[in-house]
Amino acid sequence: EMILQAAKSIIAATSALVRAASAAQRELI
Amino acid sequence: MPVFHTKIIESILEPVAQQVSRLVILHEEAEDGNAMPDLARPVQAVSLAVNNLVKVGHETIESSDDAILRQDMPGALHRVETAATLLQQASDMLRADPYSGPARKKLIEGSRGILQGTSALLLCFDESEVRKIVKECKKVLDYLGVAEVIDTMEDLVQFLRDISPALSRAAREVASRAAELTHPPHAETLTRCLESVKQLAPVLICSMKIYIHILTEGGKGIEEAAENRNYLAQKMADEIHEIIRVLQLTSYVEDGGE
Repeated sequence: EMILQAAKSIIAATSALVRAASAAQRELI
Repeated sequence: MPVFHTKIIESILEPVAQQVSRLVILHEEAEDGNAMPDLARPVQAVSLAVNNLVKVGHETIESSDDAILRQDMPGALHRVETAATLLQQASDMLRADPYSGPARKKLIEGSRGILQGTSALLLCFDESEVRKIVKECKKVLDYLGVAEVIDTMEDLVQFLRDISPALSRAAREVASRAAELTHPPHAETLTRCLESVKQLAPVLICSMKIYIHILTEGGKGIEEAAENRNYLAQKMADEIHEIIRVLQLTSYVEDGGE
């Protein structure tokens, strides 16, 4: 289904964003 | 950590759910934290994906004849759009001040919002898929409801022609749904009830044949034959009602807090 694919894409993009945001913080801990 | 009731929803959402939880912990542990990198590109990628999801979501709404989906899905789409706006604002604020506390909060709120909105959207879509399976099951129930009035072989042949494809379709969809569930007791109940329905179906047809045979041969023992047929039809209907009940459970606590 198209909607599942679209949801997968949004989650993949959010995942990349969260990883980028976490990386800077991880260095502190 | 939320619990996802189907394997496809779990596979889509669980990795990011873990990451968002980790992000929250990292921010709590790091307190003021390091300077945030420029998040414009990943935020832009999220915005593009959100735009696509909104487009596909509206197409799904337009093409669906499911009134509940048409009512519920716009709210979930709006939630995802609002979360994307928060991420955009967080990115803009962080570019001006990479240490901005409110921007970090917006970032976490936006990430959670994407997760929750997408989760709501997938749940809304999944519930609509379940309603399609329930519809197939109800067709079988409707056919079972007329088993008691079949009193000729011609009618029995027509009954078989009607119920067989409906039963096959419902069985196929219920089996596929059972394989998709993450909660084993729900999957096992569906499988057990489905097996029971499959075993009862030929026995019911046989009991209907016996009833018609006795009716045409003079009627001795007709009451017992009718009782047996009705019992089997009712037993099948009970199993299908149980399938419908379990299909509609989307949370582990709904069935008594297992």
